[in-house]
Amino acid sequence: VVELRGVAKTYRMGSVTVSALRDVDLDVAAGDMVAITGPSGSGKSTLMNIVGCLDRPSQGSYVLAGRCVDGLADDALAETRNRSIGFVFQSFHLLSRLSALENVELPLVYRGMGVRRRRALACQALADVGLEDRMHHLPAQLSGGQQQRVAVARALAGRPSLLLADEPTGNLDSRAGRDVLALFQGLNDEGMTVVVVTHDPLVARHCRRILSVADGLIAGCAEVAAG
Amino acid sequence: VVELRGVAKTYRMGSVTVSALRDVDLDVAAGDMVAITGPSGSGKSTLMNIVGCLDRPSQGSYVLAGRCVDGLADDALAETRNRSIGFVFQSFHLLSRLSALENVELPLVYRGMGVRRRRALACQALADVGLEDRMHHLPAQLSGGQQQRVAVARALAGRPSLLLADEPTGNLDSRAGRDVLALFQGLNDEGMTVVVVTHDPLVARHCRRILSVADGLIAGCAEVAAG
Ligand SMILES: Nc1ncnc2c1ncn2[C@@H]1O[C@H](COP(=O)(O)OP(=O)(O)OP(=O)(O)O)[C@@H](O)[C@H]1O
Ligand SMILES: Nc1ncnc2c1ncn2[C@@H]1O[C@H](COP(=O)(O)OP(=O)(O)OP(=O)(O)O)[C@@H](O)[C@H]1O
Ligand SMILES: [Mg+2]
Ligand SMILES: [Mg+2]
Repeated sequence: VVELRGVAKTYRMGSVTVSALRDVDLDVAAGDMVAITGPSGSGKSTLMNIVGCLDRPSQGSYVLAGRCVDGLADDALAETRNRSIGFVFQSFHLLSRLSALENVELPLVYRGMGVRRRRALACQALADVGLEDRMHHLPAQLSGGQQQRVAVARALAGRPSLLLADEPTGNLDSRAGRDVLALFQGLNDEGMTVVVVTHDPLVARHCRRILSVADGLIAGCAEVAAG
Repeated sequence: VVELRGVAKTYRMGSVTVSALRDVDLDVAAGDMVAITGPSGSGKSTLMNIVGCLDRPSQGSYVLAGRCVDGLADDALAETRNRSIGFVFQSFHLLSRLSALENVELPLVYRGMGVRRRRALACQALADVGLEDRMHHLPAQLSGGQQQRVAVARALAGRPSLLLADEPTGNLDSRAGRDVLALFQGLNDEGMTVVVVTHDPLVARHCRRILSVADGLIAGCAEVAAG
């Protein structure tokens, strides 16, 4: 599903160049469940934004489900993203004037889904994360962990084939974190490909492989023993 | 230092009333180091916002360092806050048009501190959290964990007598999280009163007391064995 070759990402700030990613090769097969770990500032979110077609690499190539995406025009890139990728942002990025329910419905609106079906899927996704009694709250009327769970529901509502989650349990207590993880595992068992950035060893242990990122490179890859 | 009696906080949304806090008594002595834990949505941030003079209780009384604050006018409340409280918000609340250094300097500007001294304190605080080479980055040019560390530096730069930190390590890997905790402990040893909301048992274990919040009430209090 995901094939990165020699991907780099550099930012220029005046005379200084920051290399967020240096030379990354990454393969994720359909149905895989992969964890990405690494120190703060090592390049994990930059990598996820490129895999999620939210940002373009400075160098290298990216093939997603057999299609080369690094050369696509902006609207074709957005179309690919909306059709097949669900994304949980590290900083949630909820729209402040929309309720929890409307935020979860939004990706389904972009896909042109009918009102009745989109409302049913969004309600179900919010119930899956334990927020059936907070659907009409605005983000400012939710706790940090509740906002994070709305972001998770938004990524899952449209049943994407690829789920990219950037620290999806960072603001959750261990109980709520386990519930989100169980949700991801259930969807992975049904065939969804899942990539999770996490600092939580408990989350990483539930994946098949753990990739560790350091200083813009994939420094290591460990298979997790089954069971 | 902090004395809450019978504090409640309710939000009215149309015909629905949400009780974020029900009936909270809380005492924090000078030089204490207290952890607050509890499920997502249980009322932790609401409690911290009231203790930090950022929000007012719907009922009950609050005495801070011998002064009754629940009746103070807005600017007197802000003056009390700026002089003696450092706050790390759960969602950082960095100003997007200011650099990391300018964000850290801002509370010192409000206090009327001179440019040279405030610049020196802000640089030191960013170095304390390992961000000396990211001082001129805007928040959008920093990773999630780096933004969180800027928020920690901003709370500490002015050496407040009371530090309130709401999930200060939620976006940090275990190494960076330990560094922030060590910083708090060092300041607590020097006499700073510290209250930390956390889901991380490692952080809670380093405090003297752990208060657990559930459904808007303080459900339990455990002393942590020394050593
Ligand atoms: N403005 C508001 N209007 C209505 N309800 C609110 C508002 N702000 C917060 N709440 C509700 O109050 C409750 C307590 O929120 P609070 O932010 O204190 O939780 P928390 O313990 O910090 O949770 P988390 O661990 O997820 O950050 C939540 O159920 C939330 O939905
Ligand atoms: N727009 C930008 N301009 C300059 N540098 C940037 C920019 N965006 C990110 N960086 C830098 O790129 C590096 C990688 O950032 P990234 O967000 O990928 O880290 P991360 O591994 O996700 O960290 P965390 O665990 O803290 O979220 C960081 O050192 C960051 O400062
Ligand atoms: Mg990140
Ligand atoms: Mg909170």
